[in-house]
Amino acid sequence: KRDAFLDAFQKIDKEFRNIFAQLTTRDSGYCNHDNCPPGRILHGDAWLELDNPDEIFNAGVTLFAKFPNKVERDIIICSGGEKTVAALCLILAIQAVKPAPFYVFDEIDAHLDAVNSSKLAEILQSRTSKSQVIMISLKDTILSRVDTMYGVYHERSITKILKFRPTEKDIEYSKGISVK
Amino acid sequence: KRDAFLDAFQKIDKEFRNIFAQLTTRDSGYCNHDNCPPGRILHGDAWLELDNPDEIFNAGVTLFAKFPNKVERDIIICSGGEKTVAALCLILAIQAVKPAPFYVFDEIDAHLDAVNSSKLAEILQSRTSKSQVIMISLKDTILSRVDTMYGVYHERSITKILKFRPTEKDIEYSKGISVK
Amino acid sequence: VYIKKVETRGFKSFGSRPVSVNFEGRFIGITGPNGSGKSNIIDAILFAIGENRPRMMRVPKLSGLIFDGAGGNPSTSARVTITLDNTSREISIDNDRVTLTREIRSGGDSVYLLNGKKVQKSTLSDLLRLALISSDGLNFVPQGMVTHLADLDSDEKRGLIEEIV
Amino acid sequence: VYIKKVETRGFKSFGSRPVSVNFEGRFIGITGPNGSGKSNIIDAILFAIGENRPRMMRVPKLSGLIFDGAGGNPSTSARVTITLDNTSREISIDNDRVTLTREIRSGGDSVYLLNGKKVQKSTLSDLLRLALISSDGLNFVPQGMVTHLADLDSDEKRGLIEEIV
Ligand SMILES: Nc1ncnc2c1ncn2[C@@H]1O[C@H](COP(=O)(O)OP(=O)(O)OP(=O)(O)O)[C@@H](O)[C@H]1O
Ligand SMILES: Nc1ncnc2c1ncn2[C@@H]1O[C@H](COP(=O)(O)OP(=O)(O)OP(=O)(O)O)[C@@H](O)[C@H]1O
Ligand SMILES: [Mg+2]
Ligand SMILES: [Mg+2]
Repeated sequence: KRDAFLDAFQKIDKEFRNIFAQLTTRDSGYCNHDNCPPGRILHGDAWLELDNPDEIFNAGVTLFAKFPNKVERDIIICSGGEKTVAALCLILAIQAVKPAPFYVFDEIDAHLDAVNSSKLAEILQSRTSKSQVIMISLKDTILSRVDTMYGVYHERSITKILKFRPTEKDIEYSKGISVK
Repeated sequence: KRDAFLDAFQKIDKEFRNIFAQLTTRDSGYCNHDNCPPGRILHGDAWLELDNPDEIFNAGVTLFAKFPNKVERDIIICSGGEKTVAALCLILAIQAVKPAPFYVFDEIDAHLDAVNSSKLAEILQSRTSKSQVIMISLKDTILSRVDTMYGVYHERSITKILKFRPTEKDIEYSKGISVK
Repeated sequence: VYIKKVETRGFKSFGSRPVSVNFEGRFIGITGPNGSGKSNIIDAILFAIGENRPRMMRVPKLSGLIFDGAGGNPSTSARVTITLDNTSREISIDNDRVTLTREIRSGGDSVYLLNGKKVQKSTLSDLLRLALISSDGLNFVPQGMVTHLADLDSDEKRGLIEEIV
Repeated sequence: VYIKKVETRGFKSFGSRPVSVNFEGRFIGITGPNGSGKSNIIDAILFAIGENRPRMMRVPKLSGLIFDGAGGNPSTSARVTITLDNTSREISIDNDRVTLTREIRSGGDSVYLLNGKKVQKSTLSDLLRLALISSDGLNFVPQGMVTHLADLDSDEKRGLIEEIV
């Protein structure tokens, strides 16, 4: 039981570090302190730690995160959006360890700002080389990267679905504006 | 105890009905079924019911909601955004029953579409005739109605705050784009 | 394997008449106003692959998946068919297309069909599990799940990893 | 009564140098990237009006409100002053301006000042309660509260109303 847990923990942690660095990658212009990496791309780092490696099942797991331009902190005192970023990376890491042919996400971008949303869209898009990704969202940032877009609306007491190419005008069409 | 509860319940329910109707008001063009109110403005209705008026403290309270163009349903089977609308109205109703000089809201619009967000902005704006409203949001819909806007950013490891007039360009400036 | 088509009849807000949507491509976006029926599409997929927990499809009990009539005539049963592209043969059936159909009546019994033929739920579950299609992994991330995971304490985080093992 | 100014020194991410923001108008909007420090402004207001539960300000214990130095020198204390407009005399002090100051050291003791003079916490609480300023009503709606309330079951909804009484 301990070995199986450690094996899963290490695999998830490895994926988690990798995905968090990807999602928090910024171009070097984003750096706003003195020790900016020269020319290199700036990215955050995060990792999982066992609170007590000798008593794994009597202790917890702590997630540490160092966001771009920031020091490392326990995720517990980070902001709502930062916690969302960490939780998303954890989900994506667990999915990478236990892959599936298709993934379905329902408004996972609700608390993300524009920069984080567009990085997330990049990562999800890269996933589509191996699997299908179905994404429900109310925001243009992610929707503008999809292959095909479906506008859902409610008329005469039932749900109707319309397919359209994601161009700027169309996205406006289905984003909460009443569909006649 | 029973009387005090019933008194609060009735006051909250009365406010709740009123606010829900306001937040779900749509112009009559929004109506998409046969029994459209002629010329009248379309709005939803919602109310609170005691599950067992004889045993108040051994039973629950159910929230029923009839959204525009829809039939009445228990809020439990409604959508995430519809539940958010109902929860917001409940909060605003409780605030109306126990008013305060200022209110502070932190990203309460996260799961709302454009139509619901802009109706919410209208209601919050009307509240400012009696009280001060401080609203944190990542979306333009609500922010475009405020008196004064504050852009918060992180630089050299600390938080900085900038005041600016809410115009289109400015809002873009602070919405997640790295502040140099 | 990926989802090519979802067809419903009498399922939640899709109404009693047949509704069908073709999913084209690998990166699919779904948008629309609050309450329009977006999450119900996910519920339809979960239902078709055999999910039995009503809470996962946001209803008090399975019969709550049947179209309630919206003031008119309620449906007597709910039926969902999903068509999967199986050119990769991840599902061990020698067919480019695999259709999964599930129908439930108000009494609560479910009938499962695989490419149009009745099967036992256990046969279907085995086939899907081998193809890594399941509703209890994190491949379905419902509304609110991310904020819920974001607020886990350290014991709950350990528990999350234990579940994966 | 409304909030005219918030000043911090050594409080959370605002750093050890004094930071001050003037709130103009009755409808105030705050925006900015994730992690920039928006919610910390609310925590500063909660702290100044006497909130003692660390969880309400999203820290494990009150000393977590002190600027941690972000890799450099941490502050030894956190101090917040909020200036309230009291022309309506809702706070029973005969003054157009009322300033509330709270300071906490890493040991955890708090010092409260009202218009610059030390007061007992209980005196302050009474004054604020009469002016309907409190941190345990629903006048502060933190991030995530709405989705939490949206998922309450019927017993929890009754509980919510009981708390109001
Ligand atoms: N004691 C402290 N000293 C320094 N920084 C701190 C302290 N406590 C928390 N922080 C930092 O404050 C930052 C800002 O947090 P805050 O929750 O205010 O962000 P926010 O603007 O509300 O973001 P979001 O949009 O994600 O909700 C976090 O990154 C966190 O690491
Ligand atoms: N058995 C049923 N019959 C008919 N309608 C139903 C049934 N169960 C749920 N509904 C309705 O389905 C509607 C759509 O729900 P759904 O959760 O899919 O919306 P959504 O598009 O995801 O919205 P949101 O953006 O708010 O999350 C709800 O308004 C709900 O009342
Ligand atoms: Mg939904
Ligand atoms: Mg915040």
